[in-house]
Amino acid sequence: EHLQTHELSIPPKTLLQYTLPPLFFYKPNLWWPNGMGKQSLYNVGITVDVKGFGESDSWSHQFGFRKIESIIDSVTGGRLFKVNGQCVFIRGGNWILSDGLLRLSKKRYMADIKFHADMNFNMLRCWGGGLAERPDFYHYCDIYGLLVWQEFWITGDVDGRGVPVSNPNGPLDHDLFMLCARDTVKLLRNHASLALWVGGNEQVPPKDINAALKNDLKLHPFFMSVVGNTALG
Amino acid sequence: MVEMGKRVLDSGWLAARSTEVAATGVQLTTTHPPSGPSAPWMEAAVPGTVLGTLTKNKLVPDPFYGLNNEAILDIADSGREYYTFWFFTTFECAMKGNQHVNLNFRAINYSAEVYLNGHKEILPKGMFRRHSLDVTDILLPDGKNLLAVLVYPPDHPGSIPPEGGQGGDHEIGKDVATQYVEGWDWMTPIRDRNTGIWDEVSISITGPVKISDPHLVSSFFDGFKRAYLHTTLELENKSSWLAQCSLTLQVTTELEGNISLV
Repeated sequence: EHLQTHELSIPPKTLLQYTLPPLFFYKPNLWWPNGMGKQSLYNVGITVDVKGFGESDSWSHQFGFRKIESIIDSVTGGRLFKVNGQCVFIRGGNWILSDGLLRLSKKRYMADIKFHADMNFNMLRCWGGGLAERPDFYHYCDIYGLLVWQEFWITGDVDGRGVPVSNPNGPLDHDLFMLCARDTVKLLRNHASLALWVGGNEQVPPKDINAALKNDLKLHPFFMSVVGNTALG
Repeated sequence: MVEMGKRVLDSGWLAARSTEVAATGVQLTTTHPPSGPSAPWMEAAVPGTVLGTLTKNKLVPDPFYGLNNEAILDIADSGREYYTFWFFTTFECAMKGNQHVNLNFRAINYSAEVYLNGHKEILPKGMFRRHSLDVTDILLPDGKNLLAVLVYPPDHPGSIPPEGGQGGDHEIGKDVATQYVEGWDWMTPIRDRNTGIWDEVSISITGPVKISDPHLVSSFFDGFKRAYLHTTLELENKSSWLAQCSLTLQVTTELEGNISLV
């Protein structure tokens, strides 16, 4: 039941977006953060065969079934997280990057992230003045159950603060910022550990960037109805 | 038929400071390729940074020991040209009819010129973006392909005040790049501002139809008893004829060892 094949025709020199019918699962093994259960991952494989040629391309990814919700608590002002309907007590660490010379090997990521899991952490927050972390980082966060809070590249360097005063309106090229943000989302969005996108470090990005990020990252109406509670993002 | 899929180009790279290389990108990738790691060329760290390459070759002391960082020239004092570097490698890829090849850079800081077998492409600015070039018509069917990449540092590397401080003079924030590199309360300034090919380089070989950026989302009902996997993807037909395709989605879970449940 977890195998689907669809026939389609693609005109020459054409790029198209294709949505497959939803694939049904009964009681899938859920992905849980570190300390709450197993980090169950399914292998999703997609193959396209072309008549007269054979297999033309393939793609695979380890996918975790999980539902992550977070809201700002009106009483405490703090952010609350739920995973698969269960409240999570966040034990998090601030992450900038693994190495200042960007020697970011798989082995290094595995050791660093396993170390944080062994410390009983369940979240890493990637600071806005650091990196949009790499797929290998997210892969090991998927494996070891570290939720990831990923910030975009906005800090006190880009809000008119500091001495000398920084540019008050973010990076000079807002279109480039959004292009990089959209591409980063596409690169990382399938990882089970990815919990939250944040505009920047301890502040709100310039108005146009913030509006564009909020618009692009809002939940699709279909999934809003599935969640059944518009307060949950 | 050449095996399809992705091949990572992470070995055999050379690097040289751009001001010490007389040849042009076209010459480097046609008539005058570097012969090996002899000056001004050196073994390069790819993926990695220019400072990583210099450290690897012991041309600068390791900046993370003691006060070694003080002995390394900062880009504010040296100028951007000092940390503008050539990276060079070769690879073989003899694809057959109806196959297509893309050259992929998962991230470069900050912009670059790419030369492949004498052909030039510009990789525009931005530290956090992927670049993918269709090089099918540029590849040599037999033998080595020559690839040279001229990597430029961020446009606004900024300068570091004598007293240091949060983010130096904040100039780096004008670019879409990582900002800790001008130094922070927990970090010394990174002298090259992390200039380099800092993430994976690969070639991907496909047939006429290519898959891009699949998006997987799950939805749940009845207290997680029922779940649906929603899949959207982009398909590009690079051929000049109508492609009749079979698209297959398969989800498996590993039970134990190499035994999978379908």
